[in-house]
Amino acid sequence: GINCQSGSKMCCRQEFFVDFREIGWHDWIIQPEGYSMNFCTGQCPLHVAGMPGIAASFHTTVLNLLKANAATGTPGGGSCCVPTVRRPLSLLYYDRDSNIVKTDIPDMVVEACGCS
Amino acid sequence: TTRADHQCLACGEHALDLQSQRELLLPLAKRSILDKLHLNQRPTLSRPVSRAALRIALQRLHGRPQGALPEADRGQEYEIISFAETGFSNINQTRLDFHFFSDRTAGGMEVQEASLRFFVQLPPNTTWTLKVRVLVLGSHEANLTLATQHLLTVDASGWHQLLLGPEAQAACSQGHLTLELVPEGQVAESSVILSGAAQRPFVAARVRVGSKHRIRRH
Repeated sequence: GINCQSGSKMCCRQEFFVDFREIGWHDWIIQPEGYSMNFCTGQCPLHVAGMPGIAASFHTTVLNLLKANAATGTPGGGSCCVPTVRRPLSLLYYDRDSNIVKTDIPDMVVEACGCS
Repeated sequence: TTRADHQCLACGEHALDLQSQRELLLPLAKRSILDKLHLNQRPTLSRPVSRAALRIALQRLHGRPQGALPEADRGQEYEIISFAETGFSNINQTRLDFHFFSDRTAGGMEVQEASLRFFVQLPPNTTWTLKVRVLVLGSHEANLTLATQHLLTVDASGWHQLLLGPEAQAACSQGHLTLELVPEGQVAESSVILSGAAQRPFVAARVRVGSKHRIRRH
């Protein structure tokens, strides 16, 4: 996957960090200090459609462009920029009775994006 | 999430400026975490715990054997630390109340394991036998009855741990556990069970959300 850089329009992972102190949640969430709610954004042109990870090589892109041109008439076409790798968010927090609770919430952090 | 110009974030240009992205995504992040924790709103702390007690509890918790692999079908699991409220006590016995109920028990909690951690201050070079009684509410919820008791020998001051049996686990699942610690055969000048801010007794329980809850998630 690719991390979004300013100016890139291709499918990439946009990092977005929520600081619990900033939103006033640092009193009841003990650890971690924040949550990386990264998300996927950008375009998935036809020649990279169906590529779960975007190969950076020129050769792959050209080959795909040829395939895409050949497939232009194919119905359906287009794809979306979606998460391809995710990991859990481990939380240590106080519940309403001031008990300390530790749990892992699956699939909460997007690690990489690709074109579906 | 649709934007004002009806284009979804993932399928269009990076048109949003950073500030409007933040305004859009912060509430989403809050809602996402609360939903996954089955909470309607963020908890408000009625009884904050001192940092010292928290640090000691976490050290105790992490004292568990490392490398214990979770079973493959573990599902949503929690580890809950509940600090004691010291009920009726005198120098010869200490009663400890632990509360576990929250909206998580609405779906039923299966306690897999529970252990009591408490701090003892003994006179030097002495060995005490402690009786730990597990009290549960009787069938008519009127009075506490003795469910079982454990005998524990302590020969040094400091933190001690007792793995609790099925009766105590069942009481935790119901949301309320009461224990009584009684020194055996000794006449103490003062209570040997300390419950100051940094030595507050607590129960560490490993629980799994009940199957009914899981069905709802499907």
